[in-house]
Amino acid sequence: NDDGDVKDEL
Amino acid sequence: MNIFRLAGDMTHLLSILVLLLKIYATKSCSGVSRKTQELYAIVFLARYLDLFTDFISVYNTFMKIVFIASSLAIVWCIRVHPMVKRSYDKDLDTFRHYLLVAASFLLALFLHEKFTFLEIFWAFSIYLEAVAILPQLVLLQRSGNVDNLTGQYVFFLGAYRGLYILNWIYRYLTEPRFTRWIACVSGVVQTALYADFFYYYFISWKNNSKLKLPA
Repeated sequence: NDDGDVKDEL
Repeated sequence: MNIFRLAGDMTHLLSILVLLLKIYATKSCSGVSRKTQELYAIVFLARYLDLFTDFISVYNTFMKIVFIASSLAIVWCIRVHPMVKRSYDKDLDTFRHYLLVAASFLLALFLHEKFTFLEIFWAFSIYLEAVAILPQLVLLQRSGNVDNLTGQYVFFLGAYRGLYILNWIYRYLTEPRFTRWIACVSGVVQTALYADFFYYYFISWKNNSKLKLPA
């Protein structure tokens, strides 16, 4: 998603 | 990506491979809690709802697919595969795991980063993962002796989230706006639940004796 807190962790 | 998170993901993958090896090699799931496996399948399905909408990296997508596919395959094995199904400790695996699902979802309705469908299911998956090991730990205490592969499976599964805690500390120190309180607090609770297992696992490793959890 666009805002800062992209869930980049598994 | 930092070394702690990569080590955590690899340890998590290793735990799954060890469990698959145990089930495949021994054609048995004795000592394995089907309920914990079902909870983990729910955790991955709820957490990776954004699998097709948010592309982070090939690695991220690949690992999400591996986690979802392997957890569903293990549940299928224990529920359906005739050889494996027979070895399931039905009367030892009695934890009321649907209560864990209900409590985690309820908590996610109140405690989340944003009140959106994806964020609530993500928080739900984080809380559920923190307690998903409980049926397995209860089963190990009841079943007395623990076979090596099952013990290693639980050890690596507990260790991976411990490595994630180091990852969160590292990211908090190096990335200006990094805060993941929900995942962090849950991760600490999750790892703490393994404390006594880690202790007995260390004792059995030190004395080169069979892993035994006190009843």
